[in-house]
Amino acid sequence: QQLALAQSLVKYPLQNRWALWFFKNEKNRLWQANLRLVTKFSTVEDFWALYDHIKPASKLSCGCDYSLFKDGIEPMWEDSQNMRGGRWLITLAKQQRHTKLDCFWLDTLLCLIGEMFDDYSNEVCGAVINIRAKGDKIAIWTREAEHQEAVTHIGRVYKEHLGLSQEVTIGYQAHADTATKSSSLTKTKFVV
Amino acid sequence: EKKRYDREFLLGFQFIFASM
Repeated sequence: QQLALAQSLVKYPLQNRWALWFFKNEKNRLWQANLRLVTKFSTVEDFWALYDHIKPASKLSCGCDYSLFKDGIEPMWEDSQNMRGGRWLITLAKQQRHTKLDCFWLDTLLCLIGEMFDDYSNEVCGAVINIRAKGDKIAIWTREAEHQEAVTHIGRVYKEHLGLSQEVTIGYQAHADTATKSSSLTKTKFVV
Repeated sequence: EKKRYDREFLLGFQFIFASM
């Protein structure tokens, strides 16, 4: 009985401690003031307690973001652990908000907390979901845009976990390129 | 040793956790 009790109390620890952030676009305030840390967790149980408690991404109002980042990394390019990195970007069509968005976002979160990128999981910084009228976006952010082997491995595994077919390609953009883009098109560094 | 969990375990956990 004691063993059963002990087992029921054991929590399943994650490799990393993660922080969930929420961003709501209120024009009259500074950008940083619109970004809020929701909470941190480091066990499977606490992840589900949080996930089942918060509003699904598809129900957020336009202009809002969720971000999940390793503790100590802020969800912005400027963070020292993001600035040399980039992101694998998934752009969704408008109608996919009610069909695919929540599934893709949950799969993205599970890839992160489950450390599903094998030896390259430590290259992952976090993930962001942007709810936008012109089309929602989900991205996994990695640490070093120049680490081609790590970045392409993460992209391939990510695409597989999302169940995207071979014909569908996803692109990786370095934050430095996104930050300084001259047109609406950002240079794509890798494709899988 | 790295703490890794696969998708099935994590999803299964949500089900068990929700039914507790």
